[in-house]
This record gives sequence, C-alpha cells and structure tokens, in this order.
Amino acid sequence: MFEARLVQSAILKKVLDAIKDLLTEATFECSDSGIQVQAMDNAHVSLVSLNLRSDGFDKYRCDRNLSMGMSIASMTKILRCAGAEDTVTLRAVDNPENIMFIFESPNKEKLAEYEMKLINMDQEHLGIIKTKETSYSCVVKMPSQEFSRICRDLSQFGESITFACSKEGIKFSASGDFGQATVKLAQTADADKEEEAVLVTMQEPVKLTFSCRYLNCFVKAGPLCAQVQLSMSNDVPLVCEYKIGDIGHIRYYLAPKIDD
Amino acid sequence: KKTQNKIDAYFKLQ
Repeated sequence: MFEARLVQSAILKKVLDAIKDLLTEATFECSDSGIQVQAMDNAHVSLVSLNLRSDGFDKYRCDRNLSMGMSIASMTKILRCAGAEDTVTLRAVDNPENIMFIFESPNKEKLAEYEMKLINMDQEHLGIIKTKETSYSCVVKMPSQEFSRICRDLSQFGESITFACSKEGIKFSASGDFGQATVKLAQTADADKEEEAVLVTMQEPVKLTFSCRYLNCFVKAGPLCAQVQLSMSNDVPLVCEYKIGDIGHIRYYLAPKIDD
Repeated sequence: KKTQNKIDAYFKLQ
C-alpha cells in the first residue's frame, strides 16, 4: 500500500508545471524516504531530478518500494481537476496498474477520485545520480523571478545564453543577428529581504553557454520558490535548483554547449 | 561555433 497526502494540492500542480515541458513520461520511485523522479528529456540534453521527502507530506505510507511509470500529460490533466485549496492524496496498491488521485475540498463536502493508468516504462532505469554539492566553482543564489526575466529577455537575441561568473557577480549575455544583450547582476550588499538577495560563492571564475530552450523550461519552476540556486563549474552541467517548501527540491542539470 | 553536448556524457548512468 502506498499513500501520500498533501494539504496543498497547489504544490503538486506547480511541480507538474515545472516538469511538463521537459518530460512526457517519468518513473516515480516511491520508498519509505519519499518520492523521487530522475529523467532526461527526449534529446538527452537535460536531466530533471525531483525529490519529495516523506516527512514533508501530511501523511505518508509506503509499505514496499514502488516504481510507477506515469504520463506527465495525463497527470497534468488530472491535477487540473483539483481546486486551488483542495487536499490531494495519491494512493496505490502494491504491484499497481493504476494510481488514484483523491481531491478533497477544505470543508470536506466534495470528494473527487481520479484513477490513472500506469505505463510500463521500457527505458533503461537511470539509477540515482549522486553529485557533490560542494565541488562547484561558482554557486549563485538569486531571485527566481529575476532569473526567469533574464532568460526570457535574452532569449530574444539568440539560441543560447552565456553565463560568466566572477567574484563581482554574474553576467548573462546573448548575441544574434540583430544585436547583443548583457545583463550583469552584482552581489547584493544588504538586501532587505532574503528572497531578493543575489549571493555569489566563488572558488574560481566560470564561463559556460547554455541553450535558451532548456533554461526557459527550467524557469517554469519559479513559482515553487522565491530563490533559485545555480551551481557551475567549467565544462560540466549547470545545476539549477529550486527548493519546494519544506518538502524537497527540483534540480535541473543542463549540459553546456561546447566548442566545436 | 558551439554545439550542444548531451547530458549522458557527464553521468555514468547505471
């Protein structure tokens, strides 16, 4: 038996918004410690790693480990049926063929149940990728809205954005047929609010180029968290991380563009 | 000129 309950179904809606443009289907690994998803986009350029800890749920029970293949489009359709204030419960039996989504209104007068068929995921199981969080040359924390804005604005100039990070701050630049654009963000000296701060932790400067298309998918996670964390080292994938309240995080890994 | 690398190249997928 698997059962996971979240008082705020809005969190799950936002999580789906954050992955639906990158993934068509994904395996949800459920265990005693929580729910984990790791999946690459079709082009194998980016990897999405989603973690929802069991202690972050309002109720969580997982008697045996389950791997459930789910269509992200179908899941999105079902989550659209949840009211903004509804509670959501995910429920499956052991060896399930279906998963149940149960939405309950705050006054408990409306109870809606949706059943979704699981998919047999033929694709090779990824295993869980471990990364060393401390080994990045630059780690930047900045307002997620600002990051979304910069990706959107610079996407108008070309297909990719170059991130250059030094101890002064981070510089984003793009160029194309009609011109070029540069946005520099300095480290904030004293931000009034923590969520408005720009913080740079640098071991050595980095300069990396990334595809706008993927960055603009990642920023869909913006509503999950006021701050985004960008971890970078030269010649390795960017890690773009959004915390999901007290329950977990979503991390996107994006392969850089390399010189021919 | 830059080309898009694949993420597989960076992770040993089990």
